[in-house]
Amino acid sequence: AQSNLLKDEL
Amino acid sequence: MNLFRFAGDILHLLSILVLLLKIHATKSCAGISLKTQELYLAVFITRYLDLFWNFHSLYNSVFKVVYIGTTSMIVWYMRRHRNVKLTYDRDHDTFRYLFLVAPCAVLSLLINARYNLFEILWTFSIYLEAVAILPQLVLLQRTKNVDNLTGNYVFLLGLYRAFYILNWVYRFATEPGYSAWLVWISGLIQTGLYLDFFYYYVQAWKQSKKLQLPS
Repeated sequence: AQSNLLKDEL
Repeated sequence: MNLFRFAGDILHLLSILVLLLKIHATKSCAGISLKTQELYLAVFITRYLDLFWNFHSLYNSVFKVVYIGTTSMIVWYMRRHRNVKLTYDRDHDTFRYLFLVAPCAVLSLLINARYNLFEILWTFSIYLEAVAILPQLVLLQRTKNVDNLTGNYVFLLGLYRAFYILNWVYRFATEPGYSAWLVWISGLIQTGLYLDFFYYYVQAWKQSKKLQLPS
């Protein structure tokens, strides 16, 4: 879940 | 999405457009590091590989395409345009890609959230973005006299990173469970690289003088 959270940024 | 993040993305876009317009209008890329531009292109391509299957929002997708497109145009101008390529300062732009790419590649294999190809490439892009400005900063240092648009380009890029830090602080305070150590540390290092430049940029601005970096 964490890496998906990170990937909402550009 | 918060205002800091939005401001950061807009500043990032603005910095790229300032550079592209400068090159287009003056048909000159004097003072611009092709190495930094190619490293940014590598950053965008390795990070936005997921463009086609990992849809997050129209906003993100549009920015990803625009960042890849505009940076490709800058690289194309500097390498291929018949007049612009003659103005490229290759004798001073001598920073070695390998010094940056190799450590980032090794680090992304060692420290990542998940061990698969796309996760590692994404992590690599985060590390590489942190240091991709170095060839540009070295080139500025070598050429001493920095023209206004080049100075503004680097300043806007640094400002974009500063706003991303504010965005993280805001998210940490408002989103329960939000943490992103890998991105935070890389981002802090990246922003730190601009501090010296910022100092001289603000000094020059206050004295309304041309930006000159010390030797």
